[in-house]
Amino acid sequence: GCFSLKRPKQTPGYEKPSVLAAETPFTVSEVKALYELFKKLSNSIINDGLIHKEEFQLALFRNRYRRNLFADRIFDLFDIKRNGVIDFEEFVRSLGVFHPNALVEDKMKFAFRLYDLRQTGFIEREELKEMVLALLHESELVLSDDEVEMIVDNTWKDADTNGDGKIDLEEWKELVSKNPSLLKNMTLPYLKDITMAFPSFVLSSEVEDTEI
Amino acid sequence: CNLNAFDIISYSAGFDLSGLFEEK
Repeated sequence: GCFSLKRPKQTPGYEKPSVLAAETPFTVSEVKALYELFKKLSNSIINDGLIHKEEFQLALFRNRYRRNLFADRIFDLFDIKRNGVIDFEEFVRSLGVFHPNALVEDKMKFAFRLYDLRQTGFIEREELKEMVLALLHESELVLSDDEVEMIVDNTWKDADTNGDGKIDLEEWKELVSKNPSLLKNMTLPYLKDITMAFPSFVLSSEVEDTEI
Repeated sequence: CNLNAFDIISYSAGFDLSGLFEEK
């Protein structure tokens, strides 16, 4: 009754911006800026305050029906509770990994899980080849099967250092430390300026930051 | 051929999350 009158219904996961700020690289103001962004994304097709796969695709590709292996994997990893949608808490926690100030360790683990297509705890050679083929399919690049095999083989030699036919997390970390560019997708510079991108409520957020 | 398979993959449009931040 009275309680609900005082408290407008909020998006699931939005109840604790200070908790989210404490547990991610974002400040409370930035969490609130992300909420503005989240509201747009999560109501773009279905007005329910949750990001559905099609809304995610619409944001990335301006086309709700465009499928992409890697976008699918990112969506699945953002969907921490694995219920088919991304709520605000999942959105903030997952984007936090892409923050320029996030731990490299977290970025490495996220990328590893992304590439572990079948979630076996290892990146397998077949998965690597499947990902290369998926990229070729979406690009103009044409390579013969022999060329693809050669690229995958060479990478595999560098990566599977213990020669057991699969890349485990430790091997992945070694490979990344030798080739830091492999993590370039794991940092989104936009996240440094998120309050500038969504300034409409920054003033009120700053007041609340001081109170907290 | 020194192309790294993981480098090739990283060019996928699926990794470009900047679309999330663009004005709709």
